[in-house]
Amino acid sequence: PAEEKKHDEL
Amino acid sequence: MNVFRLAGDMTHLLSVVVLLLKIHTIKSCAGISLKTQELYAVVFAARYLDLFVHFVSLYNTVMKLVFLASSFSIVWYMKRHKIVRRTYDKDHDTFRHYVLVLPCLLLALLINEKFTFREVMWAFSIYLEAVAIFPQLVLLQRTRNIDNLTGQYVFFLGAYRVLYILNWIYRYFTEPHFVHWISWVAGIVQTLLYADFFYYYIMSWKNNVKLELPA
Repeated sequence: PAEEKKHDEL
Repeated sequence: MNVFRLAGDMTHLLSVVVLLLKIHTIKSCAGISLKTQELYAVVFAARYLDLFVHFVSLYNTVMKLVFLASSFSIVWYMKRHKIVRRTYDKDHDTFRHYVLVLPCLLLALLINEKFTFREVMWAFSIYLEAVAIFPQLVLLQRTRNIDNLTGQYVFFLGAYRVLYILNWIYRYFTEPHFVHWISWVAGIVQTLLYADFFYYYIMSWKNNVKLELPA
């Protein structure tokens, strides 16, 4: 599955 | 992580540190809008819900904790601290910030990356951050006196936004499918809000005059 869209920014 | 984003995060951290320093050392919050500080506390609370459920990096977690702690302690100082609260200019800080919260919440329900509680709250925090500075800018217009630390606070916040836009440009060209319309549009709107303040801040600095915002 598509890697869960991560909010990697603050 | 790229240099623009790191610089942006550090500038953002600096803006909060300058503010806490001001309030803690001179025990005064004159010129600071409590409404804006409350909005920022809500922004961080809504955005960092996943603080413990999904780990990005140590840096990310530490910075989230720092932003949460600092924004809530600034609100605490301005509302509860027996000396600081007396210096709060509540007669001028009258911007009805719920006028900003409701539309952001509605917009987040309509436009989000996925209709889940966390994603809606994330989008809400992005929209709210875009307008959170508004009460502060209104207060500065009204009181017209911008002391150094308040001016520096708004300046660093604006600089953090500009650096984040550079970070997005960099990531767009270096990472495939790096597209985040929600952050980009809201981020650009937010940065534009600072544009006129930046203009007057730099002009006053260049002409070495006290920073005055036009009525």
